[in-house]
Amino acid sequence: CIWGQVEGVAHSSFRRLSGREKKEMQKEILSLLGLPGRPRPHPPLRPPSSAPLFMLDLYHAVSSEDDDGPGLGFSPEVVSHAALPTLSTHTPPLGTVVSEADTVMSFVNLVEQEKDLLQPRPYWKDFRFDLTPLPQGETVTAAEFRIYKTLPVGWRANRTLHISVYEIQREKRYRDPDLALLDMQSVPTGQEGWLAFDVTSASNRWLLNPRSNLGIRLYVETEEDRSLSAGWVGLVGRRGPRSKQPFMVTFFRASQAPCRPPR
Amino acid sequence: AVRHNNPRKKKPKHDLPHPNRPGIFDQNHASSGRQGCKKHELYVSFSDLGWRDWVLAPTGYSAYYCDGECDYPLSSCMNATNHATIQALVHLLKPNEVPKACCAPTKLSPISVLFYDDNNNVILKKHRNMVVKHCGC
Repeated sequence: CIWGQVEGVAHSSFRRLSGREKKEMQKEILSLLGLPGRPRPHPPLRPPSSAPLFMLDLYHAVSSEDDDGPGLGFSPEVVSHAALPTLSTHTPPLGTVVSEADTVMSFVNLVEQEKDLLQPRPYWKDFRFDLTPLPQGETVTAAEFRIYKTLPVGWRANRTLHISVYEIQREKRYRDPDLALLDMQSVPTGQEGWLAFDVTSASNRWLLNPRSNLGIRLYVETEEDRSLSAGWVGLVGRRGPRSKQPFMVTFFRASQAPCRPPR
Repeated sequence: AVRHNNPRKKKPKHDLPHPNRPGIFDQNHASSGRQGCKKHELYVSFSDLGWRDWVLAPTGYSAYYCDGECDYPLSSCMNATNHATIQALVHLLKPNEVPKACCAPTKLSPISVLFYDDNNNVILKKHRNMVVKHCGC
């Protein structure tokens, strides 16, 4: 009805919207689309990094599914599997989590710490994300930590690596923190591509209590339980190429039908 | 039979429409300058709004809307519901009491928007039932 009125006004009086009216109309469109408005500071003018590239891929997959009809059932593998970044090359059903998500947010990791390699094993790498701008009134349905693995130099390709991700639950001075296992994957050393770890349970806790967000810790071990540094086996960190930097992606579902306050 | 309750206006001699003038039962009635109910597009370009630097996708928003006549008979291409057909007929019988069937969305689809927030995070927001996909009477 709004556009009918606007167009009706335009036709009958053939007048252009005034500056103020245009601003009002923009606010209206922002509100209708649930857009917060132009971010401060300006978005990066550099080429998009890994998270925006992944999200753009996801956007095209979701939009094409919306045009063709809803997804055909739940396939968790799609969510917690490295298949997602290849969305544009094959179109598996997106699964309920993705197709029913109201909001999907990607978080660039803020803090990255690695154990000093001169210290005794085990070696670990910590990642921490700023999840504070979580959408209100929405619940986490799934969350993934995504890290890219390149081909390490000087490793036999057929060795198996066990990569495990823990939630850091309580930090202790001069001692290792309390950890809770979130996900683990065994991959051949010669595998290259994105690895996705399911961190949904931690995300739910962080959403309910943001101060409990102490980040996640990643360990790499060989079959003989020998601890390796993430960098040795080709896991890319913040200092890697922008398009391969680690990030987190979280899927949200609105817990109630969004009611838009009348303006 | 409808009783005419305004005696002043004299009914033309014969009740049936003139044979060589298109009447309301003729298919081409809707095409006489008044379009049948269908979907129209009003494209809102995010480039025009100066948002392209922070809205990654889409490039614009197709605010489709439904407009057009729902004149009896409602042909199948007008995507008319049975109710609309009955209402159009009752409107003929009681034009002053029953409104014509209206042209409205019969199928809606979602729209997704991808944008940067203040913290440089990228957010994909989906709004259900946001875009008119089909119109009908």
